[in-house]
Amino acid sequence: SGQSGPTLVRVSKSANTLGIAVEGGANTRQPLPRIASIQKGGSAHLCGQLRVGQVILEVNGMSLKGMEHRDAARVIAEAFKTKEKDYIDFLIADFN
Amino acid sequence: REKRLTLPPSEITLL
Repeated sequence: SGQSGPTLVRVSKSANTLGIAVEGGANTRQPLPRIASIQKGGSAHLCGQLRVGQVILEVNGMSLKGMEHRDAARVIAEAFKTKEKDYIDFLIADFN
Repeated sequence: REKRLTLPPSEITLL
């Protein structure tokens, strides 16, 4: 079967919220942040390329490997808040 | 006896 490697997903900031719940981080059962849910109407939902269960490896080129949950969540939140870019680049892995 | 370390579940953050 086609083992696809990590995928780069560009999420435009098309809504007021990113609209994902993330679970996981260093020193927990889920070592890398995983998408736990996607809220309707959020930027992630409107983008349509993110799926529940996908693992976020990088945000705008910054690796989340080894980061505690709160630090990883802060990186994602700040990437969405910043006015420098009107999108966020997620490097995503499909671990099932 | 080797003590089995069980990792804690993670928090969930809404973004």
